[in-house]
Amino acid sequence: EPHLTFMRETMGIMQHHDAVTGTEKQKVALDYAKRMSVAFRACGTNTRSVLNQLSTNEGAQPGRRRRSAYPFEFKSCSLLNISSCSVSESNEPFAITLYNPLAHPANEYVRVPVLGYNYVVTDYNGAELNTQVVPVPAGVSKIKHRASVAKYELIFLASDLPPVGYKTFYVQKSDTDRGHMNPSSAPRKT
Amino acid sequence: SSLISIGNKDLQLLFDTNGFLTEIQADGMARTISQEFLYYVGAIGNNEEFLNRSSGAYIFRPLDNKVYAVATQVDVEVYKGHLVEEVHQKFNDWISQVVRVYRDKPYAEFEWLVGPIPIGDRKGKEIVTRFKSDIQSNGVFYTDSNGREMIKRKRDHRDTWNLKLHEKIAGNYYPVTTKIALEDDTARMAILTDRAQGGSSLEDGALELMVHRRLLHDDAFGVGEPLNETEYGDGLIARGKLHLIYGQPIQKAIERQTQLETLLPPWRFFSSMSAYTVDEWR
Repeated sequence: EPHLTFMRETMGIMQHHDAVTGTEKQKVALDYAKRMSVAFRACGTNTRSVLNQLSTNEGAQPGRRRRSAYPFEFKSCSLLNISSCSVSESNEPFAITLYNPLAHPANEYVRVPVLGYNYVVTDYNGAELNTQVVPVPAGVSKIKHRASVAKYELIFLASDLPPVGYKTFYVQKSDTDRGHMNPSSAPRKT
Repeated sequence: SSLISIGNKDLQLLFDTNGFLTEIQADGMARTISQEFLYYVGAIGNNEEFLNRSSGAYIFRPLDNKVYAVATQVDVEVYKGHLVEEVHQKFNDWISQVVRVYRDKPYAEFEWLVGPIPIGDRKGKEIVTRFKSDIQSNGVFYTDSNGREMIKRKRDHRDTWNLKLHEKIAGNYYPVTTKIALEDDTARMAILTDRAQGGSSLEDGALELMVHRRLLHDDAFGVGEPLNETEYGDGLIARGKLHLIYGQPIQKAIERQTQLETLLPPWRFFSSMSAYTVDEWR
């Protein structure tokens, strides 16, 4: 509850006319950004707790011992807009969970920052999805304070996300060379 | 052909040899369109006179009503696959963009990256992106009201008094929360934004939106400091998306649907799976 209340209070502050229009002093803008960041981080604990309760792996594998109370991280990556995410940029397999806040099904092209271009995306049925890889745009990779090693964005279509519900996808590096996915730009025509 | 094209079965975008967008094919039409980045130089005023204030946090006020182009040629790279086709454009050292069309989406996405805006010439700059079509809009365009109904705007006009505009650019700018659009009997062009922006239609068939600004003088309306965000070093870099929807004038349902999906996208959560194989995860 205190986490949610901090977000509520922050959202209250963000209704001030200076916050809405951007006419606050620079120091105040920095404070707004800090409050929003803390509020999102605090509420991340709530979403992690809820999603772990919804997606418990007991039952699916009888007798399997749970590794911890909250086995999955369900981390938010707030710098995805500049193709940066510590989880997807590691060499480990990872899962991406998409929660659809709309009251109707949605289809979403998901873009995930990754290190290479040989990846397999699997849905909950075990079906392998079509994927595509494109390079992170040069303008983004040159951003001075972007602490990211991702060179590519992995793209796949998350179709039929249920209304106010979620789907999860498993992403892993492929052992076999999927060289056909190596993105190369079309030759410049003159 | 010297043209670059990207698209899907419903929508095609063509680019000229200089790297600029030049044509759109959608809804059975092939129409002329262009898109570029421009900037206004912020006015420097005498803040003691009410009608002669500087451009600042509260007001947009370009110097001399002039606009400047940022590039005459764009470096491009084209990537085509079975899910998305995209053109990476570099306009200059501080403006770049990705234009993309997904396989089964009815819109084109323009993901812009602007900044840090250079101020070495001691001039404040306000950067806009302008889409220019051949639609005969007769000065009429529409902006939304907080994502709800659309409000009709007419260039150089107010409904309830005879208007004499002294500042033709700033006087025609309106707030845009999610959408700006114009149309004629044959075609309609709508641009959806991902954040509140200023926007206008300064000539028939053209829509423009302000994407970033950096100013060196306070406008004396209260904030007491210029809009010059140097806390992170060289000034801020901003990145955002515009969605262009083009078609017959009746296609507004697509705009509403796209508006919902882009403003309320799925939340993403990442979990390391180093301890689980794909079968264990399932």
